[in-house]
Amino acid sequence: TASFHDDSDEDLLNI
Amino acid sequence: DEATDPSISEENWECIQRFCAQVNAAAEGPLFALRLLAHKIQSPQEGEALHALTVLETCVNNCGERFHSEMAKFRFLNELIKVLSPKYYGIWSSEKVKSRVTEVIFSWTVWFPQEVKIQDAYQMLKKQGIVKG
Repeated sequence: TASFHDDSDEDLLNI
Repeated sequence: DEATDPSISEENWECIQRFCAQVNAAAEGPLFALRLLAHKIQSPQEGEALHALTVLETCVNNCGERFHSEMAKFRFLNELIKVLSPKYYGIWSSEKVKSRVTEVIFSWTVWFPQEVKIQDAYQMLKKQGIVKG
């Protein structure tokens, strides 16, 4: 039942 | 959907509490909840976005550290920033929604001073002139 979860985060959006 | 129903102006606290309970019960609850809430907060329907902000603030108060660490990631902060930016959803979101989103981010800089990404996001909004004063 283990599921792979990518914990990497995005960068701060450049607006 | 029930907790953010734009056709009802009153908050549906029973629904909101059930939503929080589901967030707490599931392993990936905070991640999925924040994806759903981001989508609702970006709604061009003011009532839906405002309800979603109330749900978000209730989750912040009731869903603990797992929720806090997920909302403090750029992944979710960027979704809030898009509501404020005219390059993204800012042209469709109302001023009322935008000012509440700004208040929410500002309050998190005060309540969660250890969350560096929240501070970064708020500083960037100030630097870009989107948050004034």
